[in-house]
Amino acid sequence: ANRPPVIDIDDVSRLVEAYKLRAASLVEGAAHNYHVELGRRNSKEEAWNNTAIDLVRASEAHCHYVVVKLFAAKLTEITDISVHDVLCTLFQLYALYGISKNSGDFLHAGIFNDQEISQVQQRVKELLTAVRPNAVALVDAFDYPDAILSSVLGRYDGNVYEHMFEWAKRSPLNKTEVHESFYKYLKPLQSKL
Amino acid sequence: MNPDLRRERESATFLTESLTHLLDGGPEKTRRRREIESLALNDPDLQHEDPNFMTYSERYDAAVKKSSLMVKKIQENAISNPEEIIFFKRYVHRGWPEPLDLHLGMFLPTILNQATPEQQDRFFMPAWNLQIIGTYAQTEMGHGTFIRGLETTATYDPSTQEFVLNSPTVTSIKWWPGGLGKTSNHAIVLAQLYIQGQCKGLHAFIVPIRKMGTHEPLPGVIVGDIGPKFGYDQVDNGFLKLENIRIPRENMLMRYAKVMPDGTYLKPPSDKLTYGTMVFIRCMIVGESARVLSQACTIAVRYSAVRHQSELKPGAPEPQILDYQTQQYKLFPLLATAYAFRFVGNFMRDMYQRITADINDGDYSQLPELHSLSAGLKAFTSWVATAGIEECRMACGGHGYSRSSGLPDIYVTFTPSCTYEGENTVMMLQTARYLFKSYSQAKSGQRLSGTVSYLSDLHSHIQPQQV
Repeated sequence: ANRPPVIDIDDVSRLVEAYKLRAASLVEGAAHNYHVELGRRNSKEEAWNNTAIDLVRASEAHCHYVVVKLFAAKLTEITDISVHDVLCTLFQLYALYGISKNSGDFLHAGIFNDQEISQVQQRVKELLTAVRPNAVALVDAFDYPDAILSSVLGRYDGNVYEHMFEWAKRSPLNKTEVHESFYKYLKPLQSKL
Repeated sequence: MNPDLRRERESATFLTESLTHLLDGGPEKTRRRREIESLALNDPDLQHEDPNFMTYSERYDAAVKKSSLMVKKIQENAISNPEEIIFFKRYVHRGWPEPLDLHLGMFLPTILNQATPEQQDRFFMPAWNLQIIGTYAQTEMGHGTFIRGLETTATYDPSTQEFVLNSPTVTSIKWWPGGLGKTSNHAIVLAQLYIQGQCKGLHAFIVPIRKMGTHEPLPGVIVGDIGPKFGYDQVDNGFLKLENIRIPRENMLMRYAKVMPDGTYLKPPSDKLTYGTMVFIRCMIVGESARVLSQACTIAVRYSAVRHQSELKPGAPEPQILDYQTQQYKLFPLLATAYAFRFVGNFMRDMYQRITADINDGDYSQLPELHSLSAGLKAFTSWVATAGIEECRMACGGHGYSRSSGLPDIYVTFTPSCTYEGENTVMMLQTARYLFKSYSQAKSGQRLSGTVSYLSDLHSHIQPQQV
């Protein structure tokens, strides 16, 4: 428990390394399980099918590593310091959130210990606070005009409630004050009561 | 402007425009994108009613009208860069799928990538001018991702130098292709090629399905719409049954594999080349995952800044729901994911273009990595994005359930990508096959390159850990 952290959880390259180790570990684990299955059944196809869950997990870990690696690589290309800072925060959040959600893999491979996973979870909460002041600007930067978003809730001007009311008025059911189904079905019923 | 949103924008620590430039690839690209956007959004011919208040048939009708106008406008405005065509198309249809999606996104690219120069001369311009409207018919009612299991046959008849196409069983009926039901008059049909009784595997054929002029189905062609779906109301996903349809030998796409007039068969340099269009779409799906997730995040984050609810401190005004840690925990990791996927989407687009150029120069060495990575990342990103859109919807409380939020439409429009162009679990297993092969090579001492190169260092990296 007193072992010093092997990986600095704020260091971009170390986080990439952690994902690489996780992917490698899961690929190796899946290959090992396949060979065990093969020894039991002597059929490659059956062994493959009986290892499929491990194989899918290995692929997911590989893809996750590629995403983290490419995100980290992008950071090195950014020259605007304020943009770099905010994207670096997002990178850390992406990487650490992924570790906290897949902590079993990282623990199992010995990449992190319990104490470090707790640090990761705490750091995720701190990063949420760090992202908060820039959240709206970060989505604005995607630069989707209202006509493309087609969303009353996501309007750029934020005048949500007025437009929600206007939108509802256009519902086909509001074309008449009383819908014809009332005269067809409910009124005859009511007149009998 | 809502005062909360104004305050949020004023307090940001960076210039939004700088980040937009980074995402677009530079200020000039942002300018050009906005120029195209403005062409589409401000054109009075391209305005439309809210599809939410239309029936299935009305939505299809409105979409066909816009698609026809769109092609005319692309030509009028001389938009020829493929990326810019995609932008224009997206702005015209406001992100909705449309009946010409497969014509523009699969039929034309397949002709460009898999047809001989003579075939391109014959088919490309008529297709560009919408005389030929095509789709890409691969999936069958009983066969999806496992394409070796497809049953449609194309039997070569050397006496007439024709292929005879058949759907021999009910399960072999082509099912799902967009634009097949009512819009298209041609289809690229994927079928098992038979020459002198021998199956040569899956090949692509250009098959006329409706008569030019009258648009009536040709004799022996049974074609129609498959009916309402989870979404995609404006697209006529269709079925196609072929009964002894004869097409000339020149209608097989022969850039790589060839059938000579006497029936001599020349193999393609790689079997994977037949699936090039599918790989292209898988690469595109990675970028699309980023797009839809970023749209869902935009909606949910802005609304969370506007919406006030409950109280954090007794007696204090209702806070913005974005100030609740639980709301941040729902949305901010997804926001980070949207950015991550954007960069990965750009990478996959560039990788596809680079490797396609290599293939054109006769270098097929990178093809397996492209296949593996596009399959895995297509699955990984579409799964995460689909779940993320739903998370964003629920983060908007009850109003997220209204179609006015835009979130249900984003979801139903994007979630099919988890199953089309390869069901995601099968995609992951394809990637696993490549990883497994690479791992075995690394273990035998071979140096690996590309994204799997880390497997070469496996034994030096993985050290036993003291528990």
